[in-house]
Amino acid sequence: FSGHGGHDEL
Amino acid sequence: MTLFRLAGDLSHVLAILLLLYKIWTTKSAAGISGKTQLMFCMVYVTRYLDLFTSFISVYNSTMKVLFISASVATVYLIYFKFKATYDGNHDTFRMEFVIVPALILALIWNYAFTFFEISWAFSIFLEAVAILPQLFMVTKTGEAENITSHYLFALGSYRALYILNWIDRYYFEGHWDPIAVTAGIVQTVLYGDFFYLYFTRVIKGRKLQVLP
Repeated sequence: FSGHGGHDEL
Repeated sequence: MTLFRLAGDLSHVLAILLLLYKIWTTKSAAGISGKTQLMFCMVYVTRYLDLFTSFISVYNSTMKVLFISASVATVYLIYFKFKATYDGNHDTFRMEFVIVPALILALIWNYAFTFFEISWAFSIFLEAVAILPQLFMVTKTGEAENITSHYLFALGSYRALYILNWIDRYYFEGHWDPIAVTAGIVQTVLYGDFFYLYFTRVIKGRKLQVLP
């Protein structure tokens, strides 16, 4: 996750 | 993608399908909290706003579509198709008591003061407490059908497995998601009492009864 790269977990 | 996260997602999918199966095959929403399902709908819609803007993987997008559509279908079955079987008298938890605090907290604690990140944080906080109406309903009715307790077990296990995933990622990748982890721990702890009843009763083939 990162605030900018989007959240990669559901 | 850690094994724990995959197991967690599959447990989550199992829970969602178990609930749809129960309502569809018994043609009844008895014992199911519509309020919890409404809040899960809110959780998925507010969390997956990035469905069309950021592509992570086919798996990620597929699951998002599945969760949103399955939760909408579940709400439809409860409040429309099998409305007559919805036990509103026992589904009395005040949703605003969890929705408002989740929103306030999301405005305070988020990764960026943007609509998307506040919506995401709100979704994470709301998911942690969205099961409360269902757990209250089980205590109010004093029992739950077996398949409902299996549904709750799969649902509770999903975020418990995510906690293992977060430990794994912290250990191997060295970073963690404070908002998701904090909410995930609260969410799993709320199932504590249910897990106890599940392991001491349902596993032994007895009905899940909340002892008066």
